[in-house]
Amino acid sequence: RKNLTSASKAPQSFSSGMGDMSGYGGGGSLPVSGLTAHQSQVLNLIKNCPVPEGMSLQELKLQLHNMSMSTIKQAVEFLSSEGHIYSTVDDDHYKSTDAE
Amino acid sequence: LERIRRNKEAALQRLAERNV
Repeated sequence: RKNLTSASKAPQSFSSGMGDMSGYGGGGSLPVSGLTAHQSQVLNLIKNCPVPEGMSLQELKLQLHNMSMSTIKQAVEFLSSEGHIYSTVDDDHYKSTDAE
Repeated sequence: LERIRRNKEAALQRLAERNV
């Protein structure tokens, strides 16, 4: 595990809390409709990522153990083409546009 | 960093277009 979070003083409970949620199907209280469960899970994780440069694909994979890397990449590509997320420092890091 | 900002604006633009 890289020491990414130490730079931003991110509360560790935040990301582990999201990890718990990822096992639960990603349905629930999602503001964005028209997405698959996978896509909204990815979007939610990115949305809740406290790191300023956004969330990396590796991190998404770590939190979404029920999803394959290619599924994650597809979801990320879709979300990015829809404008929900955008890449930051490189094509592996994504941040959400929805500020809520 | 400038690139990131432009990416964000482009994404916001796409999102706005989707929402109209």
